[in-house]
Amino acid sequence: VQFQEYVFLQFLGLDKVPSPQRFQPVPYILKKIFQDREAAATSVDSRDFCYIKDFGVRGNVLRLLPDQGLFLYSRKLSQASSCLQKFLYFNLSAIKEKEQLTMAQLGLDLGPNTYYKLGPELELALFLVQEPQEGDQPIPKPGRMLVLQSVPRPQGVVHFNLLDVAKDWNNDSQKNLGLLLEILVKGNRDIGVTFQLQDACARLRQSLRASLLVVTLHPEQCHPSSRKRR
Amino acid sequence: EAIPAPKAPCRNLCHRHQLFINFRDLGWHKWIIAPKGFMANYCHGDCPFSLTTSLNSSNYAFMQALMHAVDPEIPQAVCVPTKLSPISMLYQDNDDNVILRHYEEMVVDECGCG
Repeated sequence: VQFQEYVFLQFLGLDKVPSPQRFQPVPYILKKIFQDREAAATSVDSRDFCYIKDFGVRGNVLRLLPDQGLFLYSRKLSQASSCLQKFLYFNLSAIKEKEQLTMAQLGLDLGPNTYYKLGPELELALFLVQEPQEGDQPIPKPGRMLVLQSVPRPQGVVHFNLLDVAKDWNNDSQKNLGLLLEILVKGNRDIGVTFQLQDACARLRQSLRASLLVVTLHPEQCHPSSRKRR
Repeated sequence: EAIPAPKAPCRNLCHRHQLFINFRDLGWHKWIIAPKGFMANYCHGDCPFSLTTSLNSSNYAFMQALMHAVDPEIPQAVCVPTKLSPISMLYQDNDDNVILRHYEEMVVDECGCG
């Protein structure tokens, strides 16, 4: 029997068979939600499957969008204590028109938690890029500041809610000019320490991973649970 | 592959037929991370008047079967899903996005005359 593949793919919300070049790591939270649902689907409780209790939002599609931006190397670092600057860009084109965005969570993975190399304290500054980068500009011009947060050491994952920004981008893709992340080193800068900081910043450049986890609700696939069952 | 139905006392009567679609058979295991496939069960079989009261049927089916017995021109009640469950799929698309998508009412758990 000729399997009508393209019809089935369309049903899955895909326009062609994906052929990923490399497999992305699946974050723990997506595996957990998947396994919870597999277990719930075989149990009798008819919960609302279009509600994601782990995040407290409604939705039936979760997408982990990898960052497609690059590190920036500008001769005149914005401040002496600057550790690194990175342009972050997330492609939202996979979100279909009828889908409503209900969550957009930026995740910055600074690196594995370890018991050694515990310094230095860092400050994370995240800016919205609101103007296209000019030709001779080494780095995009930082626009509105979205986040300014200290972290005790370059380890672990920090999350930021970017729902309003993502909704703007999703409503008008021209506005999606990305984000500018700057990581600064806090604390003293005497000579002896500087060398360690360069080492810490180089490690951070190696380990930093950024991703945007978006949740959308497809109204046609998530009719209100009031639908009467036989 | 079709999973052989248990020896149903009356094989022609309305009941759930189990069918498992293995994504590897479609070559989709390269981009679908989980599950390995899904149960594409379907409902099939007769809904005779004599059994509508026992085949997990709706009252409407009982009346339709009665009318079919009186006037064969009126179609019999049909074998339809009476209990469905959802599935979730974890897959990767062409933009390196990892997607977890949830589909309601995808798997037929029970059938009856409706």
